[in-house]
Amino acid sequence: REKRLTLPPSEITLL
Amino acid sequence: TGSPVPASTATLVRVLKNSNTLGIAIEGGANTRQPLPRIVTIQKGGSAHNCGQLRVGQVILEVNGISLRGREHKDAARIIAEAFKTKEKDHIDFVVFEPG
Repeated sequence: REKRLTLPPSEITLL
Repeated sequence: TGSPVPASTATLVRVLKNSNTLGIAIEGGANTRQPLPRIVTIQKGGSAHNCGQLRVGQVILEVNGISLRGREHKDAARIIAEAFKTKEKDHIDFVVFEPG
């Protein structure tokens, strides 16, 4: 869980 | 190919290209908090909305047989965009997984 918290949030792309 | 996905919640969804936009927004990709692209918006009038089987919250595992596992966000988005743009098919086959 800790690893996930340190990962950056992702961008959002509209397709 | 990574962690096994419970078959019961993985679904093949065929989206016909019956509108000039696909009309989904995706979030996620390798090396982010959301490791696989997740549908965060479905726009009214887009092909995805017209199809009626895609839902916000679903995670996209495959597009036309191409696995999105381990792909960065931009790569996954490009694969989906190209699948919609190509004239070779009048549809896109998504394999989606409903978490939870």
